[in-house]
Amino acid sequence: MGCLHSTAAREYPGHENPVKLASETAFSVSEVEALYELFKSISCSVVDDGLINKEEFQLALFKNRKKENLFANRIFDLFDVKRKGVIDFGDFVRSLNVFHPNASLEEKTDFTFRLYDMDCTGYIERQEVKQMLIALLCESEMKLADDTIEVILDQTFEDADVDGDGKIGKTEWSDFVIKNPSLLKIMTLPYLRDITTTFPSFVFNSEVDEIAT
Amino acid sequence: KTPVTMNAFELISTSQGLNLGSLFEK
Repeated sequence: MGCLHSTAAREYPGHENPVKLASETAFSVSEVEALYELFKSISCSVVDDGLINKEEFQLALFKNRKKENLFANRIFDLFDVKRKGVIDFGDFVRSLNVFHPNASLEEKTDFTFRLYDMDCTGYIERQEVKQMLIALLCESEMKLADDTIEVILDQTFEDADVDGDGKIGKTEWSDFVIKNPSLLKIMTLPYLRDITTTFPSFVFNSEVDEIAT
Repeated sequence: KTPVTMNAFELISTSQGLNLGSLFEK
């Protein structure tokens, strides 16, 4: 450390270069390296292959590898950018970047739209919202009468489906989110602003000079 | 009785599966 001309980030065999990932995201090089610590701990939890599979993702989220969850599956699928059934380090960093406090509202809005457009039709449809609502109720062991679920869906679509075609398009979703900003709360992880503090063990290992990068 | 301010997405966004903060908790 301390060499002003040093730009030599550590290399991770089989993974994208931290300097490149930092240049494409809101993370600094040392933050990308700190994320590698997190990635490493998740990706070796079941199979030590340097990739995160669905079971490992669930284990990291719930501390329980057998817990099936519709939403965790959706997040996993969106993180699995290359559609390989696993998340590699580049996918992990770029996807988490959307959750950075400094990421744009457009990116966050777009991510939530894709999250809820489960069938990838370009619309969030009523039956998808119903399916997610029922999944949420099961997960939280809440019971609501069928009529109540329909009332909630009616109300939601009355507010969000402005053209009344029974589905929520991208523009309708953007407008809805602007009126209901709390819906994007899940899209910001304060941890990401200070990731090197979250993983202090990394700091002692860093080979990167932040000034130089 | 349905809370007047609830919409489906507000409920959905409380899912534990959407709370990625837990990835950072040991």
